[in-house]
Amino acid sequence: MNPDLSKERATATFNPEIVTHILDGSPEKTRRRREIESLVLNDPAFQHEDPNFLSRSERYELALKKSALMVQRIREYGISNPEEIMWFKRLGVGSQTDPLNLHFGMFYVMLGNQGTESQREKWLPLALRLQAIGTYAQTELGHGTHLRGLETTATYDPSTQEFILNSPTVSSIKWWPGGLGKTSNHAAVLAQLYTQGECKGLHAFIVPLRRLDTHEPLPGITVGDIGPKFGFDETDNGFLKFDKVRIPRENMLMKYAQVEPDGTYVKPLSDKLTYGTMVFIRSVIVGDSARSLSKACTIAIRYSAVRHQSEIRPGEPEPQILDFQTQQYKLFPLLATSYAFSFAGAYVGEMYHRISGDIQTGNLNELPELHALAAGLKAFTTWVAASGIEECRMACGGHGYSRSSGIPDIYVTFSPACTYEGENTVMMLQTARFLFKSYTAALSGEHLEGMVSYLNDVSLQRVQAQPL
Amino acid sequence: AGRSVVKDINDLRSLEEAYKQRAAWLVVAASRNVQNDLKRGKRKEDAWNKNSVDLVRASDAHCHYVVVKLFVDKLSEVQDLAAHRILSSLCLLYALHGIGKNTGDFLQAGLLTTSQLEQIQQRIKDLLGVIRPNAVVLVDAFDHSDTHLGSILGRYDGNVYENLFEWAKKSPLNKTQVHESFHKYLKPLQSKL
Repeated sequence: MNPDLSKERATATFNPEIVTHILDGSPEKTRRRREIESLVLNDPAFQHEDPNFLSRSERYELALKKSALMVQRIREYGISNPEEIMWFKRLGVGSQTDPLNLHFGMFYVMLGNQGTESQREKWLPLALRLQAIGTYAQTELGHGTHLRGLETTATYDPSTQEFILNSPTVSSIKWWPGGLGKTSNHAAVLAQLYTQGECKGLHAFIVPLRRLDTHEPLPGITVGDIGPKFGFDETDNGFLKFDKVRIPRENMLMKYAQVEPDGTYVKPLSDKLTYGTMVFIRSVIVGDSARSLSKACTIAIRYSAVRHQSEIRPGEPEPQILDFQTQQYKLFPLLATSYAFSFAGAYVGEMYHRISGDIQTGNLNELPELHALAAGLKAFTTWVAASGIEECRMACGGHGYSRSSGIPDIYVTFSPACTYEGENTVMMLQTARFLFKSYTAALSGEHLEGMVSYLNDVSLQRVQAQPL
Repeated sequence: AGRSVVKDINDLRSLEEAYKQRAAWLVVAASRNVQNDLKRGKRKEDAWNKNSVDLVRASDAHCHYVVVKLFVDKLSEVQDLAAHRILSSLCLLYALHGIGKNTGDFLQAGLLTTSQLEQIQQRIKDLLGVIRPNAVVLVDAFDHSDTHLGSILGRYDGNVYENLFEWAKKSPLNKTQVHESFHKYLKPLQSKL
């Protein structure tokens, strides 16, 4: 053990174990998380070569090998709690990404949340056994967060009771879905639904992409990898083009909106329900912001305690760089931010699960606030965390630039969160729309609940805006 | 400026109130700008776009308030005195640093005075000294294993330099003492110059 770190640990004024329990939620959760993590740490099969010296293709292959091993081990150990699976995978993947991440993180979740009972009965076992390997295909080459602009169409043909999936333009080609290029054989595709000659907006469809036996692309499907990115070397983000591909009516996820055999459209209770999976992922991303920033802070602060450089008082030995006030000013606000975001992540996660429960019973009252808060906190925390990770890298001097520091991997793996699952500025404007509506409602005498309840005070003029 | 909602810059609930009022101030300002443009006959979409910078600022302030509030709320659940003390210092640093980065908003909204801002800058520096002795243990508490961190600089045992050297030796460029590109490109060039 490095003597500086030993000294730091010996002189601390609190017991870190207690704080770990607070961050995990309870001592029992900490115990269980460590138990799960030890399964990975003590498994020689997870000791792989350093990915930093591998090519992208080799990294993808290694990651897929790890993913397959993880799925196998999770089954063998009988781990079924989603949070425990996440703990296992987080350690199994390490600083890399998982080609099957979207299969379990979005495809499977979406089938569960948006499928009817019969759809869940059909698809969930297939997905769980990885017979159907899926991804979430929403973003298009020419269209991103603005969902109404998506061009892919799903036109219902009542004569055969099929939907015809089509990519009418180059800009409508699906672009970016993780695992789409080479790994997946299915996708949950977001497309504009046309029935009885009318567009009914964006809906989700389960579309087979490759043959289950040979993994060859099916007729009418053009699919492949979009090439190297800033990071995410292990993930085969893909493109997908439909040339009038026919799928059965049952492949539309119909828990909320439905198309009857004759083509009659049945509206969902709320349009926002279609995007429930995205709200879930955004709530998860808030916790990811905390984790990624706390990893970068851990690296920078430990290294700052080990590294000695320059001098504060002339003639004395080089001090730990953590003793320089400028270093503290760089790192400690980010450390505080990591804690703040951890608590925010836990809150929005709990809020999602609570309100999802309400939605199941038909209560949609809090859905707009969840939608707005998940979008806003996703944007707020990812912006701050991404720039904070970069600050941590620079706080490590030249060694922070080496891949061995781990910070470049954290940065390139985390920073896309500013643009995936909703570009951040667009997310902030979604939150603004909710704030504007809430303010207008408060002015008209409506009583607001939740985190915007402070706007009730505005209407009573207890808070007065000053002229700029 | 002149009136302040913050009586004591060390009082977390008071700082939470300042963040709340800053959010309210920015939401009201952005909303009124949109409404004024609507009254002037602008289309709804154009009024929205013309004020979108203000609207994003309002959302940002709302989220910042929520994060501060959740941190302050969390402290009330912490029973252990020593843990409570250090987490309170972190929370205070988070709240004060956020004010320091957004002084314009707090001053414009009349939520703080300039002399309080000077106190805040000083208090932030004091807090750096308070957190310093516990900084390493505060990151230990995140409980990231070395496997999860994937970092030589951030190793739990701190044996950084020897492991950096071992890592560098694994570089594929070190597989041979002389890389083949030397014979292909540099050697012929040297013979020509």
